Amino acid sequence: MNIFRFAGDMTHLISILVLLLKIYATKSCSGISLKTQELYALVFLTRYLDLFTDFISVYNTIMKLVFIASSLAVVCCMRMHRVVRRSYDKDLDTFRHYFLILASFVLALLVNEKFTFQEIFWAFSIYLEALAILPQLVLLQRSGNVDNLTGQYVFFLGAYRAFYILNWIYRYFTEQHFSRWIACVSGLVQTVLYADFFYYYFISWKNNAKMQLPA
Amino acid sequence: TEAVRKHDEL
Repeated sequence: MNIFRFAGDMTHLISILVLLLKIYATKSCSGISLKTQELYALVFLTRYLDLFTDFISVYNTIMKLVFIASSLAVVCCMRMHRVVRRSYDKDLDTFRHYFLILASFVLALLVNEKFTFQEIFWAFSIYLEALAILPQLVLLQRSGNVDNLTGQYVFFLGAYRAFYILNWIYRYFTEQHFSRWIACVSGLVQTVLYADFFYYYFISWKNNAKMQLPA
Repeated sequence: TEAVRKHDEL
């Protein structure tokens, strides 16, 4: 464990806490893409298949449980909660996310560390996570204005993978035979997808104005 | 043998 990875995990945790705060405090999920939340639940469920077979550390196990539980809780809340689900932007959240699942799975079959059930699903979860934010970014683009908590949620979600890139650089220089090129390339793509969001987020922060995404 | 390395990252 190094400071970059720990900062990344904490940033990821903060993004989840901000999302939960937004939904429970405002009793609204407007501006949140249910499809992105579903993709993230799938990412965690397929990535942590080794939850009960490989024990890494208490920290690792607890964080995996928190990520799985929180992503499922958000999906259930957005689907079931009678108050929250009324605020879901159903007609704006129309990204065909099944294509993302299919593309990631096909790529995972072709490019993986080892052609085993667990490794294929691990690669699948890595590729899917890189694309999972797309429905959310499209939804924000369509809805134009971004409320503060949603903006902070997306910002922290993007920032966490940027910390992981620093972590991979650090591990590359400090550990022999460290090669996580599947996660590295995918993490780079993931972070680049946030680039324009980060730009408009920074502009709104500099002008102390409400965040506007160009229509 | 290339033991399948554990994924120690989240």
